[in-house]
Amino acid sequence: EALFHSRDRSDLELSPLHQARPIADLQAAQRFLSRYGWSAVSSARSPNLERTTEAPASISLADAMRRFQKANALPVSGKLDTATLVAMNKPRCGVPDTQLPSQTTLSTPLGLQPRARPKR
Amino acid sequence: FLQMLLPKLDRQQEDSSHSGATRAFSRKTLTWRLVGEAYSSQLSVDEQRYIFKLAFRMWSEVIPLNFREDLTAPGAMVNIKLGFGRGRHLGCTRVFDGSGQEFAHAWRLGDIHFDDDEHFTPPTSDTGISLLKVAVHEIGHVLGLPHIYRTGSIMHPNYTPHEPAFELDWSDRKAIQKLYGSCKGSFDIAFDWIRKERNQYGEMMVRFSTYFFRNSWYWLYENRNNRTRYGDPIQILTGWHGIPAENIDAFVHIWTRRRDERYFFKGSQYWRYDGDKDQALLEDEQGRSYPRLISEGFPGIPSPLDTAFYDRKKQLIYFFKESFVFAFDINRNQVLNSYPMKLTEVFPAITPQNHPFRNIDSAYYSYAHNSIFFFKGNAYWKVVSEKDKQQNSRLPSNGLFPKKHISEKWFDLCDVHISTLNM
Repeated sequence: EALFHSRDRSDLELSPLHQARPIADLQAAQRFLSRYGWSAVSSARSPNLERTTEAPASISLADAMRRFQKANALPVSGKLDTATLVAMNKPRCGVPDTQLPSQTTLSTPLGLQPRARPKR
Repeated sequence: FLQMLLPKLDRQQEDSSHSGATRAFSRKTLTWRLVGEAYSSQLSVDEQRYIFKLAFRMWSEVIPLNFREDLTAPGAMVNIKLGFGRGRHLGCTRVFDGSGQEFAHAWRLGDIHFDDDEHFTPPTSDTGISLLKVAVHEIGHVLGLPHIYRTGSIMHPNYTPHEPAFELDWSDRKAIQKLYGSCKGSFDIAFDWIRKERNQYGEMMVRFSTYFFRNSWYWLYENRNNRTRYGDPIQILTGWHGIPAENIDAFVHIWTRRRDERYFFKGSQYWRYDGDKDQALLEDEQGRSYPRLISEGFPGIPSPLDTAFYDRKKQLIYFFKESFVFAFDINRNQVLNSYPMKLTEVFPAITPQNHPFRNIDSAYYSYAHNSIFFFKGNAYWKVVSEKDKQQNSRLPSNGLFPKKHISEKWFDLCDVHISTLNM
C-alpha cells in the first residue's frame, strides 16, 4: 500500500520505485515523440487505435520535434530546448496525440486532421 | 479477467457505425463498470464510482447518449470498463510509467485505465490530479474524440491543474456533437420566469430565466450563453415545490399593472405558484384553496389542456386543446364570444400545410426573442411578431413561419440516464 497517515490521504507518499523517469535527454525525447505519435511509431499497439501505419522514414527527429513544439505553442526550433523538455514532462494522457497522416496531408494543421481509418 | 479486457472485435464493432465521422457507438444507452479487481487504493470505492458516474453524466448532458452503470452483466457485455493499475496492468500492452507524466489511457470502444501511481483526488480537492477531469477526458477518447490542442479543451493531452470546476466548453460540445448529433425531443412546457429585483440603486429590475420541462425533469436555459445551466437537467421535485412532479400541461404568468399570478396546469387542475416563497400556494389572498379545478378558475376552458400562454398586450390567455384555441379574457373572466376557434384560423400558416394543426406541446412566449413559439415534437413554429409585421406588412397577423428544429435554436437540452438524474 502507498503510505499515508491522514484520513483524506492528502499526505500520500509514493514510493520512489514508482516515479516516472523524467525526460531529460534526446533519447528519452525521441522515445516520447515516438510513443505519442509524433514520429515513428513504436512496435507496441497504441491505445485508441487499432493499428497504425509505420511512419515514413523521411520524418526526422527534428521534424517531429518541430511539430510537437508548434502544437504546444513553443518556439519552433526543432531542437530539444528547456521549454520542450518541460512540456514533455507534464502530466498527460497516454493516448497518442496524432495519427501519422499519409505523406500528402502532412502539411495540414495538427489537431484538425481527419483520422485515417483503414477500410473495414 | 484478461479475456475480458482483450478487444472484443465482434461485439464492439457490432455497436459502432461507420457513418463517415469517427463515431464510436450507435446505441443510445451504453453500460460501464469500474472493474472490481481494479479499484484505486487512494479513494473509497463509492467515491470512485460516484466520480465516474458524474463523468459519464457530463457527456450525456451534451449528446443524445445515456450511460448506465452495470454491476451485474457478464464483463464481456459491458461497453466501457474502467480500472486502476500500476506499471504493467490489467493485461494491457501499454505499461504505466509510475507517478508523473502518463496518468491514464483509453482503448477505443472499450476500456479506460488509470495509473494508480498518480495521486488522484476527488473534485472537491485542489491538489493532486482530479480523477473527474481525467475520467471525462478518457471517456471522450472512448466516444471517439482525439486530442485537441486548444486551451480550455477537456481533450487537451496535458492535464491543467488548479482549474475551478471545469465543464465541457462550446467547442468540445460541438466536437462530440459532430460524432453523435445534437439532442432532440419534445417538451411539456417552456416558459420564461420573471424575476423582479432591485439593483444597488434601489431601482426595480426585471430579469427572466427560461425553463424547459420534460417528463419529471427540467432545464434552466441560459440565453446569454446559448446552453443549458451546467449540471441540468434536474428533477422538477428538486427545484419546484408543491406542483405535480411530472408531465405538466401548461404554465401561465398573468402579469399586469395590478396582477402578478403564475399558474401551472395539469389534468383538470391548476396550481398557483408563489415565486417569493418558492412554493405552490395552498390558499390565495381571496381564500381560494389550491389546486383548483380549471373549470372553476377559468370557466369555459376544457381540460386536460395541450398548453396555454398569456398575451400581455391583449391581456388574454390562449388555451390550446387538440385543434382548437380558446381566448380567455382575464378581466371579464370568460372566454371571448368568438371562441373556440380553429388553431389554423387564429394562427394561419404562412407556407401552406406547414402548420402543427393540432395537439401542440407547448406555446412559449420568449422575452429573449420577443416572440411566441409553438412547440410540437422536436420542431417549433415562430408566430409573426410585431417586429416581423413592421418589416413585412403583408405577413398575416399571428401567422406561423415554417417550422424549424428546436435543437437548432436552443442547444444541449439533453436527457441523462434516470439513475443519474439526482446528481
